[in-house]
Amino acid sequence: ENDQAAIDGYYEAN
Amino acid sequence: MLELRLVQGSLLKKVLESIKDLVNDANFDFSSSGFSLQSMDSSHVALVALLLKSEGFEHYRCDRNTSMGMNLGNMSKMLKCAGNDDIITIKGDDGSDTVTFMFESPTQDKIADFEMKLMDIDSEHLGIPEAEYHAIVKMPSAEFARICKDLASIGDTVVISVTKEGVKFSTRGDIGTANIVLRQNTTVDKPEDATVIEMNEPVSMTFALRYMNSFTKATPLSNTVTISMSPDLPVVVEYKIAEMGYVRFYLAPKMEE
Repeated sequence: ENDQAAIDGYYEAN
Repeated sequence: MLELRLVQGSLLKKVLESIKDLVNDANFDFSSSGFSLQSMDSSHVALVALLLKSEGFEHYRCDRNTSMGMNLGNMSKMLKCAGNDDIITIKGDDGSDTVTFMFESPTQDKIADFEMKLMDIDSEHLGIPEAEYHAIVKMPSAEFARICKDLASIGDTVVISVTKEGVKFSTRGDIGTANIVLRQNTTVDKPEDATVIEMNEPVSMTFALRYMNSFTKATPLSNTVTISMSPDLPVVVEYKIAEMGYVRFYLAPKMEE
């Protein structure tokens, strides 16, 4: 089983 | 005052169909150069970025930057009422809580307008910097859709690996395993049939097929799709919209525990 990463963990909020 | 006239109205219909199942509500950001949308899916696993430049419209007027919150399901319902050959005009007034979609038949003998309620959407806007990717694969969009559909019948995740030999799509499930390898193939009659692999370094990443299959709803927008991967970044699946812009899908990878 692999963990699903979150997209907002990669980019900063403007 | 906002007024955008798109002769190829089917394009807007296709754009909506490609994103409406991934994103429920989104802010459409209009400026003088065009309009854009950025939204994460409700699970914060994928992100959609849409750009349609003003040059692609027959008439484009946007007096000042404005953001309109729309429910994409409702917008899709309204755009489905436009014929595939219809000209679509989007109209809005400053301060109004509605947007109007006008549909004109090519022979001008049928004109319809649909007014849709806008909504306040408090959405987070992420800054996505330009990135150098380890590998960029350009391939026929229909082939990518076929591969995602086929693999989803075997497993839940796809491992995409790019090496000098080509790009490999692999999955594993209860009934067995599947591997599909595409080699670079530029000796084709039509450029859109080519598979082109630009690789700086080999890369192998795992993604949820459910999302990949959702992205392939954009297949009618473009004959080709571009898949950009680096190990420390979400994959970017891009469908270019001829001379107008793009729909890009960003998907966070599955990480090994």
